[in-house]
Amino acid sequence: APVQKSLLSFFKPK
Amino acid sequence: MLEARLQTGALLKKVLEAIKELITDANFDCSDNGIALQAMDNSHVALVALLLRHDGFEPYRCDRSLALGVNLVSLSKVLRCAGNDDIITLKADDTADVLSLTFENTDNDRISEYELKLMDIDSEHLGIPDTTYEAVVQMSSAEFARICKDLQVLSDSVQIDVTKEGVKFGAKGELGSGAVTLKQNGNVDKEEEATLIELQQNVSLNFSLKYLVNFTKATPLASRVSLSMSSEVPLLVEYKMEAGYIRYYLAPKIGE
Repeated sequence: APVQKSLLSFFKPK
Repeated sequence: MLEARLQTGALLKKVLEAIKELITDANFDCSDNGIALQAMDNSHVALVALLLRHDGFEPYRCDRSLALGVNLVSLSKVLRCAGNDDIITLKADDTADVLSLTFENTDNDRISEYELKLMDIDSEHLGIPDTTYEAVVQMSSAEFARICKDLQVLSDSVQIDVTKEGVKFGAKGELGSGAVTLKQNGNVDKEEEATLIELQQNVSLNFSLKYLVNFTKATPLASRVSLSMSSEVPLLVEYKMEAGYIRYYLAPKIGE
């Protein structure tokens, strides 16, 4: 089954 | 200091209803531009970005940028003390240790005043890259809410497939499977109900329904919603308001 990704793997802290 | 008077106080009540279950504490970043908020949920799967532009308030004054750290459950409790037709005024001084809220009824013969203690919140803002999405679906917000709620009966996840013919929401679970397809129908009489698709490329993505259902708490804020998608990037769900927006980003579920 597909695995939930973290948003932090797409958006980086400024 | 901040002074922001909102003719339609109900808007603020609805905004809080739309975010308070996803995030507990957040900074309201006040500047010339208006009041903004960016916060992630605790599990780092979803993010809310809110903007209430200055021109939605009358008057709006903010001489210096301020971060007002708010417990959203507490704020929404205080806002429940405001009538739906009340005018709401928010005030904070530069020390930002309390947020003053004044609720005036339309006859202007009942004025209530509350003060909410503020807190220091260490929040880091995330940089959201500019994205040209492969598929953008604009549809009725009520329809989107219904589909998410209906499919939650079947599964924790939804697969969204967008082609130029339409958008298909499908779910599979232990009790069976289900799918709802909306055909692109730009010519329908009721513009508010039309499903419109801008497509560079077909997309097929999986998302958690629990989060999507949570996002649909913003349905009372806008009759339309847009879903912006590209392969293997977070989904953007946007509700546009007259003077601002509420945007939710949701990380996809990706197969092995």
